Amino acid sequence: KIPEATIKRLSTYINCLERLQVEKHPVISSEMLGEYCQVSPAQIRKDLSYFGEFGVRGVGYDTKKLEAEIKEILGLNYNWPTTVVGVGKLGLALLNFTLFSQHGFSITAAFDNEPGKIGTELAGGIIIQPTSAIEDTVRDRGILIGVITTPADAAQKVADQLVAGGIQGLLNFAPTKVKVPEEITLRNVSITSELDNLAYLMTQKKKT
Amino acid sequence: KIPEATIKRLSTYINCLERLQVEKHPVISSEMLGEYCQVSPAQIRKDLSYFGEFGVRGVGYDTKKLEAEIKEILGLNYNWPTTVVGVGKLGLALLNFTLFSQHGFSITAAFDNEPGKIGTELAGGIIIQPTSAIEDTVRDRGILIGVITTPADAAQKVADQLVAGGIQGLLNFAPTKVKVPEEITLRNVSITSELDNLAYLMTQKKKT
Ligand SMILES: NC(=O)c1ccc[n+]([C@@H]2O[C@H](COP(=O)([O-])OP(=O)(O)OC[C@H]3O[C@@H](n4cnc5c(N)ncnc54)[C@H](O)[C@@H]3O)[C@@H](O)[C@H]2O)c1
Ligand SMILES: NC(=O)c1ccc[n+]([C@@H]2O[C@H](COP(=O)([O-])OP(=O)(O)OC[C@H]3O[C@@H](n4cnc5c(N)ncnc54)[C@H](O)[C@@H]3O)[C@@H](O)[C@H]2O)c1
Repeated sequence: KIPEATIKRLSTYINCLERLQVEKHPVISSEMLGEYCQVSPAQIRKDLSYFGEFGVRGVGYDTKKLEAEIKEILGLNYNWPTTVVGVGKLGLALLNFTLFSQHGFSITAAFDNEPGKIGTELAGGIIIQPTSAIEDTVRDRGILIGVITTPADAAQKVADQLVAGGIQGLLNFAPTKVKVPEEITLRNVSITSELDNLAYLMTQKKKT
Repeated sequence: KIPEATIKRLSTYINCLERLQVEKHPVISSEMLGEYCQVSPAQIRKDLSYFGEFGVRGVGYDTKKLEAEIKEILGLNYNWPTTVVGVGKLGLALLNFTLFSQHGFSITAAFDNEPGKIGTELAGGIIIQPTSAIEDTVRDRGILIGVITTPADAAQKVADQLVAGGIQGLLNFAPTKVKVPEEITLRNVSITSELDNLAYLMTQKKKT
């Protein structure tokens, strides 16, 4: 089993490899990739070793090729139709974040239950729909991923509607546990855990 | 070295333990904690084993005591004065998220460079200040953590101002690498990596 931390680092290597291509570096060493990604070259080599041989010893990695190989490992060479439910502050920040589409996630629908928001047009021509339309829209558009950015007390009902429509993956930002059938892949995002991890690292630094 | 994934799971155990106390469960098993946290009991026991012995074999864990012990491991039994720079959609969502304060992060200042936002009062009585005031305010209030939610091109300058004021830790949401001195603890947050991880897990499930 490959550590989740490795998967998340691979994701950040994609962004670095894109920047390296923009800055005209067709071939790079793990040292250079490490410099761009703020990760040690040894960690990069270790992460890649889970998936086979990459690059040529003594020469380095082909930047464009490595990016394509990592995208294939992560399953990003497909298109993942995605929807956001709960178009509040967090939902809106995610809807406007253009990096998602570079990784193959195309946000094709958005839902909310506030009458004043329903019918609003967002960037990219998406029109906010009422939550009563979740099931049909998910089915009709073959949406595979749902992102929940509603208040905690609404999250379970929204998850049920997304699952009923045929969603396969859920990213939940609401601070509550949602129950989904076994075949659905569910991940909970916690920015609080990012802060806690930062506090832990700062406390460790003080001790040394 | 303790895996970062373990630290982030410990963080989520705190929220579960708080809910268990609200629902009047003074003593719990790792099975029950696992049910609440959507983590296997074996993973919980493994995570805790990095830090010593917890609970009583055959009896279980004291819910309140375990929460306090985990908070101490993560360094959350202190108060961490925090500031947010860039009060846009993401910044505002973080400023309004009450769970941070339960983990000891008290947001005591917010900064932006848009004239129309400066002077606005936010929840909790925080008044948005101009970025020119970052260094003095961080120093005067002993702010230890900075959260960067500005556009990417502003992130480095903001990081420099926070470091000059005496910040010790930085949480960067802008999709760019910022350089900070060795003694500063920097973590980059990528919600894209959460989606990539979800896509990877969904692709793996299809293969099995
Ligand atoms: N995971 C984290 O670390 C983190 C950080 C910040 C916020 N949050 C959480 O993310 C969620 C969104 O935060 P926010 O600041 O954007 O809040 P917000 O209030 O700005 O947005 C919530 C949106 O959900 C909509 N909504 C309410 N009930 C709904 C329902 N039944 N169905 C569909 N939509 C509904 C509201 O109309 C609103 O547009 C909250 O649950 C918050 O606790 C999590
Ligand atoms: N890490 C992720 O996965 C992720 C997800 C969504 C957004 N983002 C990033 O988070 C950041 C914020 O996103 P958003 O949707 O809230 O954007 P936004 O445009 O709504 O907010 C940006 C805020 O920064 C302020 N600002 C601009 N220049 C500044 C400067 N020099 N100093 C101080 N403040 C300045 C603006 O006035 C605005 O209030 C962006 O960099 C975006 O790319 C990251």
